[in-house]
Amino acid sequence: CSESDLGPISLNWFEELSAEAPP
Amino acid sequence: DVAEQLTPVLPDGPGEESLQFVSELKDSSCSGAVDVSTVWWAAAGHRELRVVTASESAVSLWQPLAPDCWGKVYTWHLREIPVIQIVPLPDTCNLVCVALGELEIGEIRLLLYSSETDSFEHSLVKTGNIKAVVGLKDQRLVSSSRTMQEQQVEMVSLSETGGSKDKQTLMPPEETVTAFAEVEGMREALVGTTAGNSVVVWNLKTGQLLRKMHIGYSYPASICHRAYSDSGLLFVVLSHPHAKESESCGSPAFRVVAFNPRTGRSAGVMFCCLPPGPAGRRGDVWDTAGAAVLTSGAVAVWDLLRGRCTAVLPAGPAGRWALARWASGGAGLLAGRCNGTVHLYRY
Repeated sequence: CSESDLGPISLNWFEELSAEAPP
Repeated sequence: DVAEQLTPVLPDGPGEESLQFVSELKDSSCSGAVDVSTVWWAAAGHRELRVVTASESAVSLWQPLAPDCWGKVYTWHLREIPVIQIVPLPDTCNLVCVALGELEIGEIRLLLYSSETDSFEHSLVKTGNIKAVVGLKDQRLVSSSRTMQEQQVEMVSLSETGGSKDKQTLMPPEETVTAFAEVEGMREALVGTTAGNSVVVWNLKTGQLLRKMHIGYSYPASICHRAYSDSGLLFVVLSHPHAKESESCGSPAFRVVAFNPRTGRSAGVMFCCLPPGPAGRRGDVWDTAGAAVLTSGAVAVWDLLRGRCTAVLPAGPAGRWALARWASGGAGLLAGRCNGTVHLYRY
């Protein structure tokens, strides 16, 4: 699967989503 | 006949990855096997892998006595509520976790040996209308339970003595959680599947629900088995117990789907099919190998990375297989018959 199918990929998705999600 | 029917689905034959028979365990007192598993057990300064077998009313611990010989060490009798399944606790020593109930799980118990009282005991960990449960590394247990009003998702840290040391409430999604899977290599991440056919991701440390991602309408009621995080993507192994057979791709046994947790978009990566004809039943995944019992009574094994069936255990004259479970730490495959016979295979 390519980035165009799945959108921009981030290696730090877990940390980023944890910082953005409601506590 | 079954072996002949299944041979064509193994393009290169059984090959190197086929299953090698190691040993047999026979529980003559078993009236109907419901599950089989393995547990690490330490006694007298020595740690070994033991087999656990469960019938509706009893759970037995088996010790290797000699090559190809197993002896029953102890049997816990649980007569009030039937045992439904053994809940594997990866990397945990001297603790067996079982789920009991009728149609749904009503309670979760720990079975253990207490050196204080020098006796085998069992203790209650949780009761309720439990929809899904999973054992995680470091003696942690996550479960989802439902009342009329709300869903509760909770992680408990288990103590060696059978109690719960610590509790963390996880934010529940609106839809009922139907299964959990640990994320390989990420201690604080957990994925789940929901009744609305979504994959959800939690942060176990904070209890946050990080993301809900829809799987799609092609395969309803997906169940997650395992997940791996790699190169910014979350690869989830799913099975589809209620999927219909289609002409183009047969019956799906396992699918590997890549999710981008940042965008919620997904793409199918690998698709493992059941041999033509037989439908599948309960499946189990270890590392990148999947195994499932087919309705014909055979066991099929798949390489989930290459998407192909690598081995088949036909039902044979001794009877149909009813259970297929991977042993801890890659020790092989456990295949069980209803009469209490368990075969251990090296894979």
